[in-house]
Amino acid sequence: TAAESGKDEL
Amino acid sequence: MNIFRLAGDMTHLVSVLVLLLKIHTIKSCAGISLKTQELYALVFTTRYLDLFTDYISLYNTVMKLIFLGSSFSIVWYIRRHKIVRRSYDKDQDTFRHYFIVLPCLVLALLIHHKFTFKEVMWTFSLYLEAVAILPQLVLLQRTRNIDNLTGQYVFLLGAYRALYILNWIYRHYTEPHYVHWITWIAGIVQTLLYADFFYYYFQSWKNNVKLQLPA
Repeated sequence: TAAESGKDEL
Repeated sequence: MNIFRLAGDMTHLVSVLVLLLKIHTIKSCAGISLKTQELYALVFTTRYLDLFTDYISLYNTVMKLIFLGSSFSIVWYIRRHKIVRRSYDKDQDTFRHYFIVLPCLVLALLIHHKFTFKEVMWTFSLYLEAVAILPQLVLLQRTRNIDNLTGQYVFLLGAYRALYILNWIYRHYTEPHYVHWITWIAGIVQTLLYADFFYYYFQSWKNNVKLQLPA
């Protein structure tokens, strides 16, 4: 998921 | 979202707004590196390709659009605005884009998590962001008189990176699957680049004298 791969950060 | 991440994002946002407001109100970009600003525009463009493919949150989307919009506005002001562009000191801002962009691109092609266009571009943006401040730091060192706003802009950018490191440490302990070593290494390198600047910034603040970097 986005959170697990750090893609939820800017 | 933890407090470090939010504080980091807000610091980043304020840094960009400080710069944009400075340029807009005093109609001058003295002391600002166009090279760094163009590299940031490239960083945001390559990182936020997922705007078209994934939806994470409203916060995420809005912030991405703000960063894209503000970075391109700043570049536009320095390049095209008929008054602002006159204050741009081209002869001092001599760092070559390709010295920074090419190595980052090669590194992203070699070291990434997945060999897809989006993932390589995302990785490239992380490497590029880590070193994009270099032309600005070189320019600061050449400019004997650093105005307050430029100093604050660079300080806020550095603070944003430091807060992101705290955010990663926090997430590392609270989210067991959260491991992202490329982000970590690029982020730590980026923060270290500010160490020298931070030292002189705090010295000038403590002694209440104008910020000057040694030649």
